[in-house]
Amino acid sequence: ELDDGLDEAFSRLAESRTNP
Amino acid sequence: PGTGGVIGSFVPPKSVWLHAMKGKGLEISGTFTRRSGAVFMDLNFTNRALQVMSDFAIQFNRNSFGLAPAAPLQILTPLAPNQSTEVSLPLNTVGSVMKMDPLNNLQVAIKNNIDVFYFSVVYTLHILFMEDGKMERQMFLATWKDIPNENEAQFQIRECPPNSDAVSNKLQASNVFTVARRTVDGQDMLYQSIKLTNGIWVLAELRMQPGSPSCAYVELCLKCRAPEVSPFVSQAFEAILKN
Repeated sequence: ELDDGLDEAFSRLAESRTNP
Repeated sequence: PGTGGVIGSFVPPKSVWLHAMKGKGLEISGTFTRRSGAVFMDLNFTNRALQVMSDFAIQFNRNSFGLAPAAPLQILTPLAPNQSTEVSLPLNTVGSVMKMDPLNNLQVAIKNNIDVFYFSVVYTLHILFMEDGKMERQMFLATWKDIPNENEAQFQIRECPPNSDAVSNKLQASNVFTVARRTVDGQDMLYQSIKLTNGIWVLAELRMQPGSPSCAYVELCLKCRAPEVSPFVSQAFEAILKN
């Protein structure tokens, strides 16, 4: 699977919203 | 038929918009729907007067999203006493715009051979959710970052479907598109986008605890450059999810 960095960016967003 | 599990878009039940007492015998009930990319006002006319009704026509006042009839009201034969007829009036969103209070208020005038009658209705905003409302992921992340925190609104919705798949499927049937999903600390997070007919984008984050009973609630966060629409988008989420 091509990693365009967006998967990681969404993971960071979700993480930052759960544990600000 | 035969496909099981396919969910249609949300259609609120009809309610009475004009009581016979106020309509000199004309009773109108109705609802709004979105079907195949178009908005419809589904109406039921009942003649509770002692005389025949004819020459029906409809007009809207200017409204927040430019809703207007896309065709004349088609009631081709006169309505005899105690007779009812169903009409589906196609609408477009290219009418004159004027901000209403509340935002989803619509003032309607109906005429027949007896008189002209006026009434106000409110519609659920999902009828304005467009079929091409799935935002590209990179654009979503950039837009989310770009919209200031002051434009973020939080809502709680109770009695939702029991898991994020069911929530996502139900919303998608009404053009709320899931762009990404993550699980963090046991919570499911859905990132979703909506495009309104006037081009306004709304971004959503839905947070829910998987495996909770169906009486559980979801936390909804909405980000939008026009934050005055957020409470009405939240109402639409609530109506879709509880339906």
